[in-house]
Amino acid sequence: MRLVIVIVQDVDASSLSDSLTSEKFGVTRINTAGGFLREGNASFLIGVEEKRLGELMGIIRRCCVTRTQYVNPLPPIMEPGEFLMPYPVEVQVGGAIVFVLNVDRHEKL
Amino acid sequence: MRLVIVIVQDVDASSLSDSLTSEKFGVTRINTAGGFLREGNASFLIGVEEKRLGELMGIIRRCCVTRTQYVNPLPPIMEPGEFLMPYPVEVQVGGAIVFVLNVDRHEKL
Amino acid sequence: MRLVIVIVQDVDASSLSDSLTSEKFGVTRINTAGGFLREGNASFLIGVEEKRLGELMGIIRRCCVTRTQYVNPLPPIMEPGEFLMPYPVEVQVGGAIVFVLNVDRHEKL
Ligand SMILES: Nc1ncnc2c1ncn2[C@@H]1O[C@@H]2COP(=O)(O)O[C@H]3[C@@H](O)[C@H](n4cnc5c(N)ncnc54)O[C@@H]3COP(=O)(O)O[C@H]2[C@H]1O
Ligand SMILES: Nc1ncnc2c1ncn2[C@@H]1O[C@@H]2COP(=O)(O)O[C@H]3[C@@H](O)[C@H](n4cnc5c(N)ncnc54)O[C@@H]3COP(=O)(O)O[C@H]2[C@H]1O
Ligand SMILES: Nc1ncnc2c1ncn2[C@@H]1O[C@@H]2COP(=O)(O)O[C@H]3[C@@H](O)[C@H](n4cnc5c(N)ncnc54)O[C@@H]3COP(=O)(O)O[C@H]2[C@H]1O
Repeated sequence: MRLVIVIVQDVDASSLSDSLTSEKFGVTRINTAGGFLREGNASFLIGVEEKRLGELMGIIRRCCVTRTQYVNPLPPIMEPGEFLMPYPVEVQVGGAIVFVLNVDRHEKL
Repeated sequence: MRLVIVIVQDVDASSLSDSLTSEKFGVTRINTAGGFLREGNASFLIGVEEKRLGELMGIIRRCCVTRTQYVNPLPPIMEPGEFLMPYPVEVQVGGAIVFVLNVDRHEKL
Repeated sequence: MRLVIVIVQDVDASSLSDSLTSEKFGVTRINTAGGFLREGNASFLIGVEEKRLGELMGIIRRCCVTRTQYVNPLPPIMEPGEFLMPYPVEVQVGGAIVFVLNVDRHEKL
């Protein structure tokens, strides 16, 4: 038995939780905050049998991996008659930090 | 030293915490949520000496083990003159998920 | 890789988080509560390379170690003409509980 601790952005938390429970993984969610940005994020505790660890990592990768999104920047306040073509800006979102711990003993009472 | 992570239903959280602290166990509570039902539940971090692990598991078992409760179902809306004898319904409550982790190093600063 | 779980008083949480991130440690904060006093406190998850564990413990010690503070007790309600010299009272604040766990596998996706 392994205990997997996964830290993801809030934006990916629900879809990760849904993907995992629909594949019959046991999942507990903790609302946490990043030390640097002080923004809310989500951490998951997932107890998993050793043989399903690869499958679990695959779901996390499909769901939360760091990816580039294009967002239209908010246009600056314009003078009358000025014209601006906003270019989409690249931002990084997502990402997951994963710690796999060994479990000495696991019980369901 | 072991770090025991116990996930229980909200309904059992306070009585578990009281039982443990009255037996001089160190206890920290985290408010969590189940991945499947999305309902609030409670997780506890409990650092414990190896020799008291059996006693700790005994308290968790007495407090939180899955048990059957009989609840009177809400009576359906009745026509005047109708009479219904509500039978109590069996539901499962409680339960605890326990992970025991090995602690490399423990300090109290 | 080690996963360090540190439980500190709320009063020390922000300064610990700032000290750690300014030294480039990865930090995730969990709002927790003490089992005995039922007061809010703070727990941190800190994934750290083995070779920086000593440095991490040093920052925790500088920031959160149990220390004596002198507080002026609230003066009792006095009769007119009475005079009382409040003596500062010693109280213990701070303190940190630290668990160091071994990490089998660590990934940043
Ligand atoms: N070793 C570790 N142990 C425990 N938790 C860990 C960890 N490494 C990362 N985390 C958690 O994952 C979140 C995202 O980290 P990531 O490295 O993707 O993204 C980070 C990183 O790209 C950057 N960052 C973090 N610390 C930094 C620092 N001291 N200087 C510059 N940039 C930093 O800011 C992003 C957000 O960081 P934030 O702390 O708010 O939020 C972090 C933190 O909650
Ligand atoms: N391996 C594990 N790792 C981490 N945390 C774990 C875990 N196994 C259980 N938990 C935690 O314990 C709570 C109770 O689990 P239990 O198995 O007693 O009771 C479960 C189980 O009887 C059922 N259930 C869970 N997942 C299911 C699924 N994918 N399909 C059908 N039933 C499910 O729903 C109840 C509530 O589940 P919920 O997720 O809301 O809440 C779970 C979750 O927070
Ligand atoms: N082995 C362990 N595992 C997990 N978490 C642990 C732990 N030992 C301590 N903690 C966490 O650290 C907080 C501070 O503990 P500390 O021992 O400094 O300071 C403690 C201790 O001096 C005292 N205390 C705790 N339990 C006691 C008891 N059963 N009887 C008498 N005094 C107690 O009250 C203070 C506050 O305790 P509280 O439970 O509210 O808050 C605790 C708890 O959240």
